[in-house]
Amino acid sequence: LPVPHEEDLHVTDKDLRLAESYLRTLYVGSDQHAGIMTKRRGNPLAAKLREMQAFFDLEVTGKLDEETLELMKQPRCGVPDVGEYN
Amino acid sequence: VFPRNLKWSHYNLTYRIENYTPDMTHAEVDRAIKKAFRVWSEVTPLNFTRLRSGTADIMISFGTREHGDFYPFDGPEGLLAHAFPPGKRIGGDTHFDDDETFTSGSNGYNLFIVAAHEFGHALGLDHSRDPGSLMYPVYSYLEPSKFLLPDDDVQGIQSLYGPGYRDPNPKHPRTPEKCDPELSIDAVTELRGEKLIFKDRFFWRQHPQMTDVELVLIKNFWPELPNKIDAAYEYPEKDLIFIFRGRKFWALNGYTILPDYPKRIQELGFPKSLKTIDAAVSNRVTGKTLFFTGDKYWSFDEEKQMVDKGYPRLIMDDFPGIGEKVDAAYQRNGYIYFFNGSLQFEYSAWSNKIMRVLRANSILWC
Repeated sequence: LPVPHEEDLHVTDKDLRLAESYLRTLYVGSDQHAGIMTKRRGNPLAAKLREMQAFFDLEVTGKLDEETLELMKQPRCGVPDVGEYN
Repeated sequence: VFPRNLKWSHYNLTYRIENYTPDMTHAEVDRAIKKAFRVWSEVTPLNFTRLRSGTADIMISFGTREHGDFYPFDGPEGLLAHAFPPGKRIGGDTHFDDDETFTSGSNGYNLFIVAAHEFGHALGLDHSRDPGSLMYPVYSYLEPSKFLLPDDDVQGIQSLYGPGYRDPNPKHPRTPEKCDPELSIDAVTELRGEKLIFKDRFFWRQHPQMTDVELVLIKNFWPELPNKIDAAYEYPEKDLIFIFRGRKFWALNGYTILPDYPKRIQELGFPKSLKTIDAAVSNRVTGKTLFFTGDKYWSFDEEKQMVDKGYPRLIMDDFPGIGEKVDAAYQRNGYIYFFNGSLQFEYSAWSNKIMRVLRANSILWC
């Protein structure tokens, strides 16, 4: 997962695991789109991250910034935001 | 709605509560579930009947971690529940993560609020990007007794099933559109360099480095504050903002509401007859805070913590041209911005005159 370079942003391993689980659970199916992205960008998780940032009207940086991580930690529904239960 | 507009082909739906959470009494769970279904039956032709045995359209259960549908829960916090779109077998089924604490109140997670959201999925609604909607993915507490289904959710469910016959509350709350040319606002304040623009149960957060404003529910930041406020101002010397609603006001230090608040505005020296504050703005140069109410305003000395003598005065005597009432106000770089309806007046504190008249929504970069 791309992380901003700011020194003051301490993204812990736990944060990274939370973010990865969040994206894999709730941004399902964007792997297909990411297939295209993968060829271009090579990182399906970054593609999911961009989708999540776009869904929540965050700045679409493709990086796990503070605002994004903050939102990922909020209690929520487990139904995917993008894609669906198969 | 979900891809392929998944919906039930019949309108008389059944549900069954298969088990209970230990957090609440069975009667409380039954009540919350029933009330959650009523949210949707009031705005559609759908009917919900409870079964006590056998298979219902919507099977409701509490479980933890891997609970039989290959979509495991994640322990306390995080994911609270999920539901499956309309369909046979698992279709419509709704599962609650029993590692959470479900309640009938504001502590833990209110079962009625979570269930109403999940039943939206069970009926065919996907997540909404409207932060004021029930189908927004992130949980926010709403007082169940005052709950009104937001318009965004009504539009969604009625696109699948049409309207009901007996909507007891046809006035469904809408999320304010920031670039609505008729936008009027409730209150504005600065907060540590950001600007907070309040409207109904929301505020827009505007950060100088951000390219767009962010719409947030007041209760997501400050659950103890009311759903709508009258006035707000920042007193940077003490790193505080003050929020006013009716005769009450709160002091906030960032996310934290100071103890001993809310207090009554009469404690600031206002007469008992004063019921609300319409707007408030603090002038760092003079150390005075101006409070506007009706067609009058007061000057308050923050150091002495008392209302200045000779007040109230008429707004139109000292701020000619801004109208007879003020909805909101804030100060920046020697100007005071007064909001009145869909207009805002840029007022120069030096030359004591209006420099520009703008649309209220221009504060939101519209």
